[in-house]
Amino acid sequence: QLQQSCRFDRLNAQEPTQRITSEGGSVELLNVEDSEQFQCAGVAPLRETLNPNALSLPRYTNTPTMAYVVEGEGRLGVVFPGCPETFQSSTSRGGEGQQSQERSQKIRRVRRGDVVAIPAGVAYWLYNDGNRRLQIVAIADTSNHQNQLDQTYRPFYLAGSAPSGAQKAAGATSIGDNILQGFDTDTLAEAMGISQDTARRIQQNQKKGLIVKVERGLRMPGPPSDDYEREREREGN
Amino acid sequence: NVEEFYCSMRLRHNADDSEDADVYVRNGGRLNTVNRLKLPALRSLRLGAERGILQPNAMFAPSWLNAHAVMYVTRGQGRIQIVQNEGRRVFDGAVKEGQFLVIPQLHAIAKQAGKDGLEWISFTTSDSPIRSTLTGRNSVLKAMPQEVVMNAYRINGKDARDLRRNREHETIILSPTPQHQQPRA
Repeated sequence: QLQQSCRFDRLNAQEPTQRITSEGGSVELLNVEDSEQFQCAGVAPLRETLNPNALSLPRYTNTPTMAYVVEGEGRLGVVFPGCPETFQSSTSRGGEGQQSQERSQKIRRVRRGDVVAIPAGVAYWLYNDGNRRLQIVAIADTSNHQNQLDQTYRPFYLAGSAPSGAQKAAGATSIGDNILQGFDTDTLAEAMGISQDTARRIQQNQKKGLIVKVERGLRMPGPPSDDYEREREREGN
Repeated sequence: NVEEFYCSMRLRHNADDSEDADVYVRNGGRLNTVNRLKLPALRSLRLGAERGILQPNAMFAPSWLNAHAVMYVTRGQGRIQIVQNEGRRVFDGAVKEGQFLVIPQLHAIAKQAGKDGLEWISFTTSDSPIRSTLTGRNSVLKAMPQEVVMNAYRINGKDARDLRRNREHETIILSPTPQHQQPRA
């Protein structure tokens, strides 16, 4: 109904209006409730900046997200339910081998110029392993048929929490504690087969925000940068 | 052609058939999903269903679905917790036979059967509902590198390993552990 009543007869350029600063970077959002043009387009724009060695915490969202890497490079982990865990390397090159590598790979290298598509409800995280900041801009397609909630962009964080005061600053976008916090500690401990102490610890809100600093850097398997470069060169224009 | 297509369309699929179960756990229960692969007519309806049976004190692992679900308890009773995106519990209570409950899309849910078990049917607003879990064989945490889990939760390697692996041989249905034999519902 809203889209039908949209006329787009007065447009203006806008920048993000809210900023949630965490120890490892920031998430900037545009309050769509105040912007008729974005409401009409049915999308919520956002910008995320990660400092070197920063980890943007795992989350899933109610909308499909289309992102573009403005600067920097890093690793993107996308967790599809039922797929093999973490990164599986393959020495095969080209043909079938290349295809199977793409299907099973859970950690992808992203860098400036890459466009990334993430479906709704699929958990993902981002890590800046470069020596400069990593910045992405994205739209959350709130009017997409995959979103069956309201037209608000809703990230469901699996860890961390928004710093104090961020909830109010985020305007229409609701970001608070991680979803594990919502479960009874005893239930969580039993479900995960862990001690109550560990369960309590993972529920804790460190108030360090949505992007955390990784002191000694993450060591994890994944496609090395030089392989990635060769891949790009081979793809050509 | 349209008449032929609709007139001969299969419209029935039995969700109680234990041999058709997608998940079966001894002492835990079973889960039968009815999606567009099992019943192609659901493609046009864009709806699906899940039939769940939990044995006494068994648990349905914390998880979320890519669609809304409307659950109806057909037998027994249990405790259900539903958490929304800000980490706030929007439902925490006992459910019993005859009750409906809406589980909004992507909201995390955990179920624990009471002493008589818990049986339900859920109707989903997707013909191919996909469930992500926080524990078990297909846990999203297990699918992340250990270092990501360690840094995300600020825990040591052992705790991260426990978190990712302690229930790795289990599925969405968790049989009761010895220390959790008593129902809390």
